[in-house]
Amino acid sequence: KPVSMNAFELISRSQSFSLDKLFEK
Amino acid sequence: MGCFCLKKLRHKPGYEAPINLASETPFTVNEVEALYDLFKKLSSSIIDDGLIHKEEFQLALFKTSNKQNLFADRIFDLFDIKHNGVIEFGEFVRSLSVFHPNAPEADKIAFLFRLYDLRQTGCIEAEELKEMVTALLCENNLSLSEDVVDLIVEKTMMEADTKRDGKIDDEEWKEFVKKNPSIIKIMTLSDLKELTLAFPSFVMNSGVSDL
Repeated sequence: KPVSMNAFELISRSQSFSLDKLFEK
Repeated sequence: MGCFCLKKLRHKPGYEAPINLASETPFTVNEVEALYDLFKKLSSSIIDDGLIHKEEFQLALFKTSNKQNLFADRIFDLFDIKHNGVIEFGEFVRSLSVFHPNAPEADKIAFLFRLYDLRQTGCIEAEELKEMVTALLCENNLSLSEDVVDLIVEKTMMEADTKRDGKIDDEEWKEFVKKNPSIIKIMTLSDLKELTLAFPSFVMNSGVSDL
């Protein structure tokens, strides 16, 4: 239900923004 | 009489002493040295020059060095504090420190604002918001009609742009985050709290102990 979310919530929930992978071995 | 060689530890250009970086950030000296292990790995993945190039950053995030990603580009640009196209060790530690669970929330809010201010005008404009939503859909192979994207942007601007001038300024952003705290969750990396566990090899090499 993307329309019920604000754009920043959408961005924060997506995998587009994740630095976790920097720590993967 | 025995003989020994004192081999001087040589660091690449851009290296900064962990003790200095630890004094400016929530990291301990041991953790900064653990980050140096990680930095060495990332900065030598394509060109072993002690600097993280954009391709190396992309390689670490996406396992490929030629994937275009708007958010990764923005993060790289913000980490590249000197704007010289590469991330040095000090820049890496200082920038990552904002993602530390104990970093001040105000720093996280300000960093995210700068990240979303794509054209660095000091405001997040509706057009930038649309660009980010479109990029995120594209990068995740999702498709929504342009009308739906416009609706999402419009709804967000209605909530955040309380001055109704078509852009979200710093003050409006802080208020918006207060009402929607979940949007700064991405500014905290839990891995940063257990760094020396994530990189135990370092503990073997270090003479420093935080314990």
